[in-house]
Amino acid sequence: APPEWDWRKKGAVTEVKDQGMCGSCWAFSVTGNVEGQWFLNRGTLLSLSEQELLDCDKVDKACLGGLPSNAYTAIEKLGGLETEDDYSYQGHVQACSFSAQMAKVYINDSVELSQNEQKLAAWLAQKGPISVAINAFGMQFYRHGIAHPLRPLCSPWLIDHAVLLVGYGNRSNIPFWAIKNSWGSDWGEEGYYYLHRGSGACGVNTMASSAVVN
Amino acid sequence: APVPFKPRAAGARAWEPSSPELLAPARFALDEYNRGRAAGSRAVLGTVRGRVRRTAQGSLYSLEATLEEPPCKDPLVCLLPVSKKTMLCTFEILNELGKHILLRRDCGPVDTKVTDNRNESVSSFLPQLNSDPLQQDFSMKITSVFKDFVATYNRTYESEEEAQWRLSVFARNMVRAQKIQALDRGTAQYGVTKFSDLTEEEFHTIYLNPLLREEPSKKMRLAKSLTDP
Repeated sequence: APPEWDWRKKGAVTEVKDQGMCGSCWAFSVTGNVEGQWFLNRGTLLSLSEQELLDCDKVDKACLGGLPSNAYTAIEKLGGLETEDDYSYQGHVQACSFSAQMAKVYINDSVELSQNEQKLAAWLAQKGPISVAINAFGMQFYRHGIAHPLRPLCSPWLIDHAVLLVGYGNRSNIPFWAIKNSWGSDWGEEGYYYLHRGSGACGVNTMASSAVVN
Repeated sequence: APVPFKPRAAGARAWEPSSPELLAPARFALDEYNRGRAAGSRAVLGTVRGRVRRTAQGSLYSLEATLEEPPCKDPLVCLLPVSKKTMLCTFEILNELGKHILLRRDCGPVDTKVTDNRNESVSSFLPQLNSDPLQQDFSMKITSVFKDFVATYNRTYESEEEAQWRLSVFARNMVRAQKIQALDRGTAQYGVTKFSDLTEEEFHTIYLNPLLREEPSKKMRLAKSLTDP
């Protein structure tokens, strides 16, 4: 892996979104990943619809939570994702109104990634932003800087929030992951969370995955 | 990691209240505890109790002491005078020919966990609010910070009662944020965010995703290893 990488500087990441009062982080994590994959494979950055997943992914539970692995399958079965503009976010479940004719992107497959953070960094730099899930300990009060909670307080076994790795690097010799969150740009560092890299902090390496666009 | 403090087995004899004989080994233990710390960041001795055993080598002191850590000085995260951290320590000190030797030290923070309770107000949360000038100062500060929070994030509450309840949640959350801050090993700063008026349970229920830990993930194909370009 290169010593640092940031997909935001390369135009692969859309603006920070806000899931509102709804546990739909899984949908934002997956659309963020697909946005990056589409950009890297097709050259166009499109903001994609989380509401489509809330309404039409019947395996997951909309605002009550979901799993990225199910969401990839749903996108494949539905026939793609509409854009944010065409199927805008409401923050609560509605009847599915997806139209295959309106789909602007598709995915062909999805893969699980290594739990080795060095390999994750290498994958990210070469292939694009990664969907991950973490233990959200402390994030309710996070303002800025690199979070590195004690492991017993931020157990990898208590994963409860899905987010998107968009880059990594070092600040004052502290290695970090740059993480796009979905709580709006008025949270954290303009919507981003910085978490210690290399120690499996908060289980960041335990549920890494990506869509595949051919 | 902070663990609930459990004193080691004290044998058949109960701990004795503080006596003049315990003060010298207690001061020695405190000096050892503060070794390497700059003036102003040293802990001070609180209560001391213990017992002494006479042995062939000298006197063996088993002490249980509370040590008060100095209050936090970062104005962004240390709004609270209650932030003063108390450590509960046990020490075993041998006095041999007038010289103290520290044999064992075991310290942990005193559990000051604040429980969520809808009936609590700021004044019940800080019971000495009306009598202690420091607490009055805290009350004014936290109310002022809460007003800024309400303005910044456009919060509206249905009633005065609801606003008071949210103020008490906010105050408790500032204590929680400060504890998280104290235990973080990185450079992160914790404090007021747009979620500061939510209880932990509300935050988890509304914003987080319990399915990630409750439901087994569908097995996905493993990505191929990257090859050297």
